Amino acid sequence: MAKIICVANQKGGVGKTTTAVNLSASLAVAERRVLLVDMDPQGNAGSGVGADKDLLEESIYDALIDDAPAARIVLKTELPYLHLLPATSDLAGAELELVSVTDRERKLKKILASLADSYDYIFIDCPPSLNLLTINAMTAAHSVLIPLQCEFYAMEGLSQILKTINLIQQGLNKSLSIEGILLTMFDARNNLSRQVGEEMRAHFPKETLQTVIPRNVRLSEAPSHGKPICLYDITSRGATSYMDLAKEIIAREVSH
Amino acid sequence: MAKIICVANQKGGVGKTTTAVNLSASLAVAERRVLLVDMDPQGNAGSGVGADKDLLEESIYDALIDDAPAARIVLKTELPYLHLLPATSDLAGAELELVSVTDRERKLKKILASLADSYDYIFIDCPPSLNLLTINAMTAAHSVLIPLQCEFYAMEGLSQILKTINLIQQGLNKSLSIEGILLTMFDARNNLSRQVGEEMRAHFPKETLQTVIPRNVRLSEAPSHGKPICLYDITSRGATSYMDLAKEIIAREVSH
Ligand SMILES: Nc1ncnc2c1ncn2[C@@H]1O[C@H](COP(=O)(O)OP(=O)(O)OP(=O)(O)O)[C@@H](O)[C@H]1O
Ligand SMILES: Nc1ncnc2c1ncn2[C@@H]1O[C@H](COP(=O)(O)OP(=O)(O)OP(=O)(O)O)[C@@H](O)[C@H]1O
Ligand SMILES: [Mg+2]
Ligand SMILES: [Mg+2]
Repeated sequence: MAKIICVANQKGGVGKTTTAVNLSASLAVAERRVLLVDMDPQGNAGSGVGADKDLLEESIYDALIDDAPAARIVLKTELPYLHLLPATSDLAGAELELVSVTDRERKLKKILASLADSYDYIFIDCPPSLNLLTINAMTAAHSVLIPLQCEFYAMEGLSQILKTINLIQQGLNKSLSIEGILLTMFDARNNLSRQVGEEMRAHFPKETLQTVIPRNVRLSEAPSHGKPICLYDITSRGATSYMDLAKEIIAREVSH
Repeated sequence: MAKIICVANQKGGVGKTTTAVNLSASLAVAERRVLLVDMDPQGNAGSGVGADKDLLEESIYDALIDDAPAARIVLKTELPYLHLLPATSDLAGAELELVSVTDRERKLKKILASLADSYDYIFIDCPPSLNLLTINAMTAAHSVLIPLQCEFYAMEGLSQILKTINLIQQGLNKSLSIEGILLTMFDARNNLSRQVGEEMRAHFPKETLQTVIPRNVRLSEAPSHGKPICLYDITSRGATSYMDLAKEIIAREVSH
């Protein structure tokens, strides 16, 4: 039975897609069966694993709005243990189209239930918003992984996502937990980065993950080659830090 | 009569707020009367100019949803020629609340019409989405300024925002133009940055602005002090590049 983790933060550009893509790929390299679900109309997670959005006949939009069977939409990737449920820009319309649908918040949960037996992990990449798409992801997930860029505006937004998780825990998904807060784009030479890191460990000691993702240009180059970091440059600090994160996530499974 | 420019890009973390805050502040230093409108529920633009969101009694939400007079909500800032129309997290609810309202796309246009005579420029900071809040901003504006981070995922999203602008030009706002595409977080030592810069000048020579904003840590430090860059560190490359941008925007006024 798959563990479903949604990668969310309404602050933009904090490393949600980079984390969803590279953590999925690192677990797939460790031969866990992984499904990466793209719930962002930008479709960046798909590009990050080499999917060509222009060739897609169906996407997650068709499963959410027209009840198309998700198993038909799932794509293979270059990594044998990694599959993708892709998104296209149509998904931007789903927000308004879902408004008047019954059980609008639980659509994704039902879709993933039909797939969960085929995977060990399912990761959901969320858009930079706390809209119906992100609410669907948090309702379908067992836990939320919150990437946090080590900058002021990103810290300021943390209380909003924690409040939203709390609301979901009271209603739509009582068993939702916080998988962890992941410090991203950390630059040890930069005062602000160090301050944010210290503040996070002081105020959120349990939630802040041990693994820290450094700022590493190879991580931003990899998507232009349609490859996760472990295929683009396995020797880079970006690749080793996401491998460390995969080990930390697996270790948490064993101890829970 | 104010020139209304909306700062938009659905890709997250590309420098929308940093641009809206620092361009507004640079024009205010040049004694243009400027109103900064925050249409992002994260409320980052307000923090960037020192507004304390917890002290706010009213925000743009009250003008959009309850027709509160905007002039009553506008706040002064540390810069005499810069005013702020602030946002709070309530604004996240406006998206669904506006769905069934008549003229839902033109609400902001009507609000700004009542303020336009008091300003030379009005800048609207948009959330990372092409939702009703951003559509309202594009319908109210004369032009769109598109910050573009020099990275692969940001380039990938450019066609979506250009498509949305085109749709708005055909219906809701026929006179909407592109003020320009602004390259942000440019790092001359980084191949990817240089490649994106070259590609943008080759494919969008007219739209890509002359001014390029370099990656500069002082820009990310300034918001934690609640100050635009010109008040936090006027000697920084971040401050001079936003002053250059202000000059370029003013020069375009003269020649149009
Ligand atoms: N650790 C890192 N080091 C260097 N660059 C990074 C790192 N993580 C992400 N990036 C780059 O920073 C940009 C933002 O990251 P990403 O797109 O993953 O964030 P996001 O939160 O998914 O953004 P959005 O809010 O638009 O969905 C991308 O161009 C990405 O390549
Ligand atoms: N030129 C720059 N150099 C260094 N840091 C920058 C620069 N521009 C912006 N930043 C920092 O990068 C982060 C993202 O910028 P910003 O928040 O302005 O983007 P945004 O597009 O408004 O994000 P969102 O999509 O969440 O609204 C912020 O922490 C900001 O301080
Ligand atoms: Mg993303
Ligand atoms: Mg912003």
